[in-house]
Amino acid sequence: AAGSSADRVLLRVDSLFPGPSSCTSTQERKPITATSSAARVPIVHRHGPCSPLAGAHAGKPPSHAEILAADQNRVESLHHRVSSTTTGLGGKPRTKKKTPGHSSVPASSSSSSSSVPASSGLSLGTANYVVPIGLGTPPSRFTVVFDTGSDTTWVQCRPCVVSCYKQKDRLFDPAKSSTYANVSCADPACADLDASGCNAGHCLYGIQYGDGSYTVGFFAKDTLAVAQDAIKGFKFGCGEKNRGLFGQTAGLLGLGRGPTSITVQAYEKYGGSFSYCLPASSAATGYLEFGPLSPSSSGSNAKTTPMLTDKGPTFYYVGLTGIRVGGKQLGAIPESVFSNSGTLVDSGTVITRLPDTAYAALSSAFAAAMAASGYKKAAAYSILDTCYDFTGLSQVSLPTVSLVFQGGACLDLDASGIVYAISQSQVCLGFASNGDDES
Amino acid sequence: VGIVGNTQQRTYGVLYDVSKKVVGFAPGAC
Repeated sequence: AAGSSADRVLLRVDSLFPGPSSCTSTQERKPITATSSAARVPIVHRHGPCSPLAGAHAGKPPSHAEILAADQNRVESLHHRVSSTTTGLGGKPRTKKKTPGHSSVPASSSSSSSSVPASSGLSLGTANYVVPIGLGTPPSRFTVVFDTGSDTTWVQCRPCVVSCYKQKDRLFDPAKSSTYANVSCADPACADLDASGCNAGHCLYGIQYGDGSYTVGFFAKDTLAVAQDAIKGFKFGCGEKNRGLFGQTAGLLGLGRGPTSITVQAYEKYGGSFSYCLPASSAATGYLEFGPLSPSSSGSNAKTTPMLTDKGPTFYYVGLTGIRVGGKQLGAIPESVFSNSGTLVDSGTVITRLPDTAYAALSSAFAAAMAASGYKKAAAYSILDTCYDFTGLSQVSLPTVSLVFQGGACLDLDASGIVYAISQSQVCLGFASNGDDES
Repeated sequence: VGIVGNTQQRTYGVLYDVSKKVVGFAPGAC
């Protein structure tokens, strides 16, 4: 992480295309060493062969065109959320909204989403990594989306007063948990919600995502199980009106920086620390671990960069300062290009977005290195415009790509992180432009 | 705003510590 001086990295082309039944199970290179204060659960890709949601009845996985369109939708809703939560970078967070018409939300038979506020959550179409959690006493197990770009955890709940989408797990049934309770409207936690309401003294939550998906229901508390750990009194949304692109998941685990996130709610237990590893392929397993960084989670060889916390809640901002291609820093990008726009780390966005000046320099340097190696260009695909035809090749040599952060921490991308594969004849640089330098 | 997406995070241990206000990257974590 201190930065590689290598200028090339090898990639086996077939590793980009795992078969539908080729789950390679856990591929962790380091032993899992449980610590007294850490809890670790597996992360898998929602549509990959290791996913508990995959299978004959899960429906067709989305096409690359659909994935990239959903990714653009998420980025646009993220940009909208960032601009509405700050008055320019470093500005004050926006005022919280109360849910209009809130008292009738859970009981309403209307399918309209007009009674929940717009864009209190991101578009979720590409938050494609899922983790197992337990909820209630005795605990019921659920597979939920893992999202560092939002705060409030929620699951679909019985009796589904208005509507529920189809999910793989059984619905959470509050009546069967001895530790379940609704949060009262007077509880200060109710005011922590981005959008809240009140019904007969019970606090209501509402989240509408950028793609039109939404969840509305009771804000509740119960015991959350993460691996072997139990977090008592964990506050979450018990969704009674849920619709949208959540696939077969039971809900969402919010890992943002805001007050309703698990990060903040379990602060006393884990000290506000967590880490994860996303696997190189959708056919492998990564992990999500809460608690102080242990050697098993690579804490010992991690390079850190300041978490910039003055730019509003929820998101994890960092200071990107430069990009290296083939071991050489791209001199055409003034550092102000990054500092003017800001940069955040998101588990739910697929393709890294850069200010246009930075993207143009990166794609140009990458293309020059690929041309020097004689690789054949391919047509652009959706938001990806720097693509290659690897037909007939079993291994390719890519220029290294590194992201350099404030303080010198460096992300020397794994080969699997440099490109995004549509097909063997269309493998593209896995970055896209924000369109300009100010967006 | 720029966004570091999940494709680029693959195989790295991505570490968040709200109390120390740091984000970390560790290669070869999975």
